[in-house]
Formats: sequence, structure tokens, C-alpha cells
Amino acid sequence: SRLEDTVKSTVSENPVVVYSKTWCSYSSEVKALFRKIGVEPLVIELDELGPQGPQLQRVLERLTGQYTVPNVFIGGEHIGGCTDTVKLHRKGELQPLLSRAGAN
Amino acid sequence: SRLEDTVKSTVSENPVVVYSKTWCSYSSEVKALFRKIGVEPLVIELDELGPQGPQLQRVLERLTGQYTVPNVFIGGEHIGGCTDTVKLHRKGELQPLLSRAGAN
Ligand SMILES: N[C@@H](CCC(=O)N[C@@H](CS)C(=O)NCC(=O)O)C(=O)O
Ligand SMILES: N[C@@H](CCC(=O)N[C@@H](CS)C(=O)NCC(=O)O)C(=O)O
Ligand code: FES
Repeated sequence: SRLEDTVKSTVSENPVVVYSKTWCSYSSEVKALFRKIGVEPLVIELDELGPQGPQLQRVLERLTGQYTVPNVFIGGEHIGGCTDTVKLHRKGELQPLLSRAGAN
Repeated sequence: SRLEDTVKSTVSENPVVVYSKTWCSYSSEVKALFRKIGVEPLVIELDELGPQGPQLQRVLERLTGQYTVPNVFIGGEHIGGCTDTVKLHRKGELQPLLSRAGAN
């Protein structure tokens, strides 16, 4: 669909993409993690898009199996949510993914 | 107001009360913390109350200054959110509050 193409091109054209909700603390946490390590992700706030927000969430669910926020992509690859990203960072596996994606 | 009285009697009649939202990970975290230490809080899911949910959130904001979820009370006293409760637990200050409230 048109919206699926939008998501696919967004995540392939930007090194780090976070689909988020402005009032969600898990979304805030993952955004803060990226900023702490000097990476400026492309952030898409699903609750600021009107009716397209829930539609995008459904598309993300179809494409990744994940309906929840935050939904993180690095180098076009689906990473997961907040806990997944934090775990990768703790294990030292986030940096190599970011470097390969040209995010820093 | 009637709703204010409801909140006041709920938090004074139950040792631990958590105002929560079912889909919020911070709410889930604080509920899991209480269960981990053997305490069964009274949980009120604001997103399952229809129009009363947002009204209750406004009342909680008036009574405690806090609009966000989770909103935690112990022994009738306003504790705060998830990070506040976790901090108290880490400092060993949660247990004494729970004992004084007769929660365990
Ligand atoms: N473990 C996941 C949890 C994600 C999650 O449950 N997100 C919640 C908000 S914090 C959500 O999107 N809830 C919406 C829903 O369940 O419909 C992560 O770390 O991202
Ligand atoms: N530090 C607070 C954060 C609370 C918070 O921001 N809660 C969010 C959901 S995770 C909320 O209620 N957002 C609704 C809003 O901001 O309107 C805590 O630990 O509880
Ligand atoms: S909505 Fe509460 S942590 Fe996401």
C-alpha cells in the first residue's frame, strides 16, 4: 500500500528511525538513549499525525509484527522496542549497527 | 466533588493503590515491582472506565499535582509515579512505608 511504501522508504533513507508517541515514557527513554550516544534519530510521533497515526501503527505491525511503540529501525533493519534497544546497547552491539548504518 | 471523595476513600481504605493504564509499560513495571515484593496493590485501570477514566485523571491531578500514570498511593499517602517508586525501593525506603500501611 501507499503507507507501506512510505514506511519502507523512510526506514531505508534514514540511518535511525524511531516511531514514537510523545507521552510515552518508553518512547522517551529510547530517544534519550540515542541522544546520549550522540545519534539524532528521525522521530515520527504517531500521536501527532491524526488518523494516519493508528494506520501507520497497523502498517508497522504488518511489516514488523510489532504494533507497540517505540518501534526502532537502524540501517533499514527492524530492531524492536525500548527494551530491545537498551539490551543491544548494554551488550555493546548497538554501536556496530549504528556505524554500519552510517549513523555516527 | 463526588469523584474526589471516591479517590480519597479508595486510597485511605486500601494499603496500596495504583492508578494505571493497561497498555503503559511504566504502569506494568510498577505493578510488577509490587508483585515481586509480595504486595498485591489495588489496581485501577483508567483506560477501562470509559469517560470516567480521563475525569479521574483530572481529579488525581487536582489532588496530587500529577496527571501521569502510574499514580501510586501507599497508606493513603501520594508516592508518585514509576520512577519515584523504583527509587524508594532501591534505597530500601519502600518496605517501611508498606509495613506502616499494613500492606505486607
Ligand atoms: N518491551 C516493549 C514494550 C512496548 C510496549 O508495550 N509499548 C506500549 C506503550 S509503553 C504500547 O505501545 N502499548 C500500546 C498497545 O499495547 O496497544 C518495548 O520495550 O518497547
Ligand atoms: N516519571 C514518571 C513518568 C510518567 C509519565 O510520563 N507517564 C506517561 C505514560 S508512560 C503519561 O501518563 N503520559 C500521559 C500524558 O503525559 O498525558 C513515572 O515514572 O511515572
Ligand atoms: S505509555 Fe507508559 S511507558 Fe509507554
